[in-house]
Formats: sequence, C-alpha cells, structure tokens
Amino acid sequence: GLHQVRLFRFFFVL
Amino acid sequence: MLELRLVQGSLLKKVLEAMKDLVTDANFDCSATGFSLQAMDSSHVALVALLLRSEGFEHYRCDRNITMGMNLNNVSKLLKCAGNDDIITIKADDGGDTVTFMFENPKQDKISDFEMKLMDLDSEHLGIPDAEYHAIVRMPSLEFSRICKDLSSIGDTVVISVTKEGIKFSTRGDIGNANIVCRQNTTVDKPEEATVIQMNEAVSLTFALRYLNSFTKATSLSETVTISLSSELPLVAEYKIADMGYIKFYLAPKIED
Repeated sequence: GLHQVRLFRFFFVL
Repeated sequence: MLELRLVQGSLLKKVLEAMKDLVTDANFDCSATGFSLQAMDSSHVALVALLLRSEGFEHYRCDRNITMGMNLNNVSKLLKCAGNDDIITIKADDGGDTVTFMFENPKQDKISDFEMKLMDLDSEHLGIPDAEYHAIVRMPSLEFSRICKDLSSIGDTVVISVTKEGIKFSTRGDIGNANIVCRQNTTVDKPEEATVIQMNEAVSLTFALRYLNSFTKATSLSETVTISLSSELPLVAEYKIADMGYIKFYLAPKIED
C-alpha cells in the first residue's frame, strides 16, 4: 500500500 | 532595532490564519530582504514558506538579522485584536526577548500595543533544491479549495494527475469514488479566473487531503493558486501575496512501499 513520506527524503537540513 | 510598518494590516492577519493550524511554533526571520518564515508541521510532512518583501512595507527598518520564535496561535490571538483596516507595526530590540505589535485604526484615534514574549526555538531549516517541475497548474484558489473540501467528504487521499486533458483530482472511500477534472480554460473574463496548465511530462501523485485542506486557509490571500508537481517530489502550492511576496506550502507525496 501507500505510505506517507517525510520531507527529509527530498530536502536537506541546513 | 526592528521596526516594520504594514499599512495593509489585514494581510498579516490572513497570513497567520493560513499558517496557524499547520504549524504551532515557528521562527520569523527578519533581514534586509524581508520578513520570512519557514516551518514544518509536527509530522514533517508539510512545510510552509512565507516571504513578505521589505519593499511591501511602508517603513522597514531591520538593523541586523533577527530571528524571533513565536507561537503562531498566540500571534493569531493578538492579531485578532487588530481591525481589518488597521495599520500594523512590529517592533523588537536587538537581543531583546519580546516583540511588540502596534495597531493603529485608519482614523488614527485608537492605538493599541501588545507585547509578547519570544520563544527560543530549535528549528530545522530545510534546504529546498531548485527543481524542474513536470507540471505547473494555475487555477482559481477558491476552486482548488472547493475541490479539496468536496473530495475530503469522500476519501482521505487524493490522486492529482496532470495530462494534456487537464488536472484531475481523484479519491475513493467507503461510499465510492470521485473524479474532478479541470480543463485548461483561458477564455475567461478575468485572468484570475483562468486555469492554465503548463506540462512538460504527465504526472500523477497521491497526497493526504487533510494537508491540502489546511493549505487552502490561504485562499483569501490570493485569487489564484499555482500547483507545481513532479514525480518523486513534494507538491508546491503557492499563493502570491500582492506586491509583497508569497506563502508556499510543500507537501510530501504518499508512495508505494
């Protein structure tokens, strides 16, 4: 099924 | 020393209303560029980025960069004390631990000020790489809001697909399924009523409707919303704030395990 991804997968922590 | 005078105080009231359900505490950053904020929701799935450019303020003094941590619900409570036609001034001293919001009514015969304690927040500021989006759709913000609200009465998630035909919003739930297609439509009386689809590649992504519904709290800030989509990237919903900047919402997609 589908699962919710978090933003850290796409964006990096400055 | 920081002193920002915003003649159209209602803009700030609307900005807070648009963010306060998504984000609890956030750092406002003030620099020569403007008044900005970047914050994620508590589950790190959605992000809001606000920019109010310095040129949009009647008076903008920011001697050095300041970060001010605030509880958005408390800011919203204070701003509810300002009338829609009031001029709002934000003041803070360098190194101080308070911020003052001052409201002046248009007749200039009522002046209120509210001092609020600042918070020391550890915030994770994210770097958002520039991306080429597969599809960019501009549509009336009220229409987008209506679609998200209508579909959330049927399902919890929405599949947003962009093809040459248009932008399609699909959901399914216990009672059945629903599809809403908005075709490109530029033959309208006013440009803000148009639906404009720029597509380099067809794209289809699934999102939680709960977050999209939260983004639509920004509807009163702009007559149009621009939705940018790429496979494998968060959606961006941008509401332009006339002459001042923008509020952008990012939402991570739901993907197959």
